[in-house]
Amino acid sequence: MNVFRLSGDVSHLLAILILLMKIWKTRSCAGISGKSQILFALVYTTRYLDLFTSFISPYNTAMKVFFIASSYATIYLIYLKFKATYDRNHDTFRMEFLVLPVLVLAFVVNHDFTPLEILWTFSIYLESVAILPQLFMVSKTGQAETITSHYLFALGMYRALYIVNWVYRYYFEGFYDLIAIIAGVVQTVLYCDFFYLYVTKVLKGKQLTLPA
Amino acid sequence: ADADVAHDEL
Repeated sequence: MNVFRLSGDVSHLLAILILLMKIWKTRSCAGISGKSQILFALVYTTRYLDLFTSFISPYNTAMKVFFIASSYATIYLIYLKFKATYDRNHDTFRMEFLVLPVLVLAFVVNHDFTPLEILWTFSIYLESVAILPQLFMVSKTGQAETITSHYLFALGMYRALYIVNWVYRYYFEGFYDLIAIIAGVVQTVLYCDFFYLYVTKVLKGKQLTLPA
Repeated sequence: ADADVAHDEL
């Protein structure tokens, strides 16, 4: 565990808390893509099946349990508790366009052809593109609430910090995982356009709006 | 090395 990895995890935790707080405090999930949240729940569920097979540390276990539980809690808030506020007309990205190609890729490019390893690989690939329905929704409506942009920024920073962590681990531990690195870079690149808008608009006190 | 990757990250 190095400082970049820890900061990445904290950023990830913060993103989830920001999202849950936003929905809970405003009693509304307007502007939030339920589809991205379903994909994230699928990501955590398929990746953390190793909770049953290997123990790494209390920290590791606690974080995994939190990520799984919070992702289902978010889905509950969007699709049940506050479903009247869910903006389904703007959440039109087709999940199967992401899930199916990623599933095929996980079967073809993996470290080991075993059920758990293929599911882990699937979750890594899926995570890299799971935010697309949310970004698609923002681009469709042309705007995002400031709190939603804070959520997206924290979520993007999480994988960006993981990249720094991988560089660190490569140099100091000789460790690298090409599947995680390539997927992580793809994931981070998807946020670049958003990062630019966040820095030039949201940090200057303006709402995030896209040029028409 | 890339072989035998242990998934110790989240």
